[in-house]
Amino acid sequence: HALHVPHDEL
Amino acid sequence: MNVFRILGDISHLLAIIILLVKIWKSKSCAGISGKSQILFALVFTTRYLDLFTTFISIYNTVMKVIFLLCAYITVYMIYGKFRKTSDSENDSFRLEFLLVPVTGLSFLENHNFTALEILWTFSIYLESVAILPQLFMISKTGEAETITTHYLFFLGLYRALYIANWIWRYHTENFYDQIAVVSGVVQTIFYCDFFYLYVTKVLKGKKLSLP
Repeated sequence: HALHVPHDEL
Repeated sequence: MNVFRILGDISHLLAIIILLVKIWKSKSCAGISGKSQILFALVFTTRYLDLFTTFISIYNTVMKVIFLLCAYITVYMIYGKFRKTSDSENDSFRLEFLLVPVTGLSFLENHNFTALEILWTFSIYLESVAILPQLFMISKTGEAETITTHYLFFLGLYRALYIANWIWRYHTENFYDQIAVVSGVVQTIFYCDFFYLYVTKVLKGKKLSLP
């Protein structure tokens, strides 16, 4: 499922 | 951090540096869409507001700062230092056609209805279309300098590598971010036509010119 985590990508 | 992600970031950085060095050495920004560069500066600004709220890693922070600085220096070169050389007549894409739908969509489809999250979403949607003024300019003038095509190639390669990164992350971490993935795929599709021309013309030593 689409788990929302902090945006660690650039 | 997987190999696709790091190569993607390097490719992105390389694209930005190629453009900056090209403008600096030729003392000209002819053939470069200032509007696309403004959009990229806006993309980084709205996305990297988390520099103030969340620490992820030194790598993450340093890269964000470099991208932001480069984006603003590029905009300054085009609209400040080398303004006289810019092709404003051919840079005629109407930005409101991108900004209005992107703003609307970021309010409608986001992970959380908070200011930072909406701005992050806005930046993701905007990045997917930010290159359009540049591609529009090339289609209008019918040509691009070879060095400009290298810039576009590395920018497109970065997007393609990020897709590989997401496939990898989905399989290894069971992680995916739907907003980023959908926008990323859309963005990569915009480069396909250009990739074809790059491989068939530029890599064979010809200048990129459209019939």
